[in-house]
Amino acid sequence: TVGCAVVDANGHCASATSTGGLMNKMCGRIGDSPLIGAGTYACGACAVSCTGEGEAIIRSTLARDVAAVMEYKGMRLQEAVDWAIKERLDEGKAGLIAVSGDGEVAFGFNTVGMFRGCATEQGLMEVAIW
Amino acid sequence: MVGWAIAVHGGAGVDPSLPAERQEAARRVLSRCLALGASALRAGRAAVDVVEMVVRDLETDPVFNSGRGSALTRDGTVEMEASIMDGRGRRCGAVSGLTTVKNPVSLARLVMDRSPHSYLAFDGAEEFARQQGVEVVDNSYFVTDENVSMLKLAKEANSILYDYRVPIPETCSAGAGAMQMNGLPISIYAPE
Repeated sequence: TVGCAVVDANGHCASATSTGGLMNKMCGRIGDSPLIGAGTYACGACAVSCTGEGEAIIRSTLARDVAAVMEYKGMRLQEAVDWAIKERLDEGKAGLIAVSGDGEVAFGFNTVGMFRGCATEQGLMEVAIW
Repeated sequence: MVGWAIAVHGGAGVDPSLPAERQEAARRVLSRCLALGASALRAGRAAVDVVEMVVRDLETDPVFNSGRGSALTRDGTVEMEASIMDGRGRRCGAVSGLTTVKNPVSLARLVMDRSPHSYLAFDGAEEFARQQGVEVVDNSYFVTDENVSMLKLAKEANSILYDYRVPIPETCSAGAGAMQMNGLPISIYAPE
């Protein structure tokens, strides 16, 4: 799975996710990536793209929950991401990247690693796996 | 005005002993995509345009398992899926079951922009792709030798159910055997 989350200079957020799904999957299987609110979500608060165990991400409405706790509990982006990974995935294995409308970037995962990178207008640029 | 920011991912669930050259290839692709996105944001492009552009680039590179190099079904075929969401107005588009569309994320964008719906799948999505004139390719474009090998290993393991590739055996870490996922040692899991 690949994904991207962006906030532009006007504070507008967007996200996109694309995948081939899982190796050896049943024909006709739908994963989390195309499901808005599960693998992908964007609103005024943030933009999120998820990857990993699709069935767990669907059950947890992972991407939407990051936005929801920002909207309803007032959490900051990284706090919301950490909460969603810890409290919503149960024993599922997954990760996500996110940006907020305020220009923050965040990520979280409970797998061994996640291929990821981020850059900001302030000059941060980072690529990491583990 | 706020500062722009961009984040990308190429999948979770990485084999702890992923070979250094595979790690380097992944870092190289991610860096290239970040630079592409950052350049567009510096130029004032809208967020929704940038996410589509960056994901298109990721889909075209076989390092990750979307688009070219896609994961395979148990029949050895490709069924790709993608979505896009514009936070401004919470507009969205999604597609599933694509077999010939070169860049699924762009078809998802067209579902959002040019259809009355949010989600099209399988034959309907392929028909919409042709109506919209998006680039299509033979299914074989998406199938790489590496993924055919991985499917064979997955079938032999008879249990790879989630979004993780089975690595070639010599890349498996013997030291990571204590952790398990889906009833299998975590060490057999590699990047998606």
